[in-house]
Amino acid sequence: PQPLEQEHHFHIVEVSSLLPATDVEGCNPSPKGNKKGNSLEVRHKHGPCSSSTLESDKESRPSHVEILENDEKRVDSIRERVKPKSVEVDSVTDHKKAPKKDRVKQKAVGLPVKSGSTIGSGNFIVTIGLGTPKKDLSLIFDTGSDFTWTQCEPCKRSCYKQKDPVFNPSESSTYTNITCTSTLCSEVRSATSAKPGCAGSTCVYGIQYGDSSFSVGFLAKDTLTLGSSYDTIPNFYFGCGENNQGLFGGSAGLIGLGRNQLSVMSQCATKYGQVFSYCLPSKASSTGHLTFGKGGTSSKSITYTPLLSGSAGASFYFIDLQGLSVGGQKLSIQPTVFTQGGVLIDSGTVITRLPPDAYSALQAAFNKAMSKYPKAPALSILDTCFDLSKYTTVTVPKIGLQFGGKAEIVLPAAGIFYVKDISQVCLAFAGNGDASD
Amino acid sequence: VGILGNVQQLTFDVVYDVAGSKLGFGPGGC
Repeated sequence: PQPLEQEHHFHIVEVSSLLPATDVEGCNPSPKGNKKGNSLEVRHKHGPCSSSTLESDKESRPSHVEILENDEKRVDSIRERVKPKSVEVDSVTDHKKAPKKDRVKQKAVGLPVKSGSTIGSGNFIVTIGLGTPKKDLSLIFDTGSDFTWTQCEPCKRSCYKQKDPVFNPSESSTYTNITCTSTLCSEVRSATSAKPGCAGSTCVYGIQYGDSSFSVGFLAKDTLTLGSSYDTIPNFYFGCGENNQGLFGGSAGLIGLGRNQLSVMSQCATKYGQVFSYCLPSKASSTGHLTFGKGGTSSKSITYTPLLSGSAGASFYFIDLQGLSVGGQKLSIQPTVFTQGGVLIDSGTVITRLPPDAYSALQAAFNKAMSKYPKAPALSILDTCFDLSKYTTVTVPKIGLQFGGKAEIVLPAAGIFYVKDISQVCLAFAGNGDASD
Repeated sequence: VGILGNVQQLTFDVVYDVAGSKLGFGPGGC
């Protein structure tokens, strides 16, 4: 490419800048982090900014291969949830028993038993306050699921290790259990993909994730407190987990920002108008924000694309991806390639998946533009990898995504690669196995 | 050990305007 064209359509990046943060760097909170009162600081679950709250989790940090394998499990769960189906957990009324996979009944022939499970947890955490007086809890934030839950004393069956003190309902003056006859109890089914149970008169939820992690406990309500301005949401419905097991990374539970009536977004609709925004920290050693309400972004140049809603996967945020470009060249991809299975955005998925034909086109164009660099072995699901160990700077084609409403985003260099180490730098996209996924 | 997160969304502000039925991206978010 000519110099001017190169500047427009290629990133020229120092290889060292692609490397992920390490603990040695410590935590450097982003100066752009939103400081508004209705804003929560977003931290990576395993990064140095989490060390003050999740120190005990360091030894359980996953490897890169484990991160990618867990990501595949999450995406498998999303694929199954988006497909039309009818499944139910036959009973979660006994909270002393885990909702094991073999208890998920199939009603649609040929579907895998895991199709009733919801997606695995994401990588980013925020701290909220719960109860009166409020107790601070670090929860995984997730736009791809709906149900908010935290571990609760007395942990009748099991609680995994978390850094924050476990929430104790008996110490909150505003805590209330929800009865089985409440309409909110029936809403649990769509929020958790599992039919709620009943213990005495109390509604019992059960939620199982794609990696077999789960939480079972009481549906409850209490006061939720958000941000430095201590915005309060009275009567916030959540799960008070008495039996919790899985890879939640030392967090106290999960906050669901999906589209279901029980999600935080829906429950806070009156206060924040069904608008929220986030920025994921650009390095694990930095911080981002999760902000409720309008005006939460630090950037003035927001490009919008319509949100789509479909009958399948009603909890998810579907968007209208129409095309891809590499190095300024639009790829030849039929528009129906993207509409066949649909496209959704999810804060908890690490690697963007593309339909097979779209991924093939992206891979071919990217390989062509990167042909001067030696290839490297595949890393789990990532099959387009390069050895950049002999370079101090590299020229990388910009990747653009075109959305409905004439919106386009061009990914920064950090959004193009997943870097295991400098000798194995991989294109951070993967192909779906089926065109209808 | 360095951990990477959800790389495509890094450095963007992502705005979910559910009431307005639109989703926004803003560069240089954090």
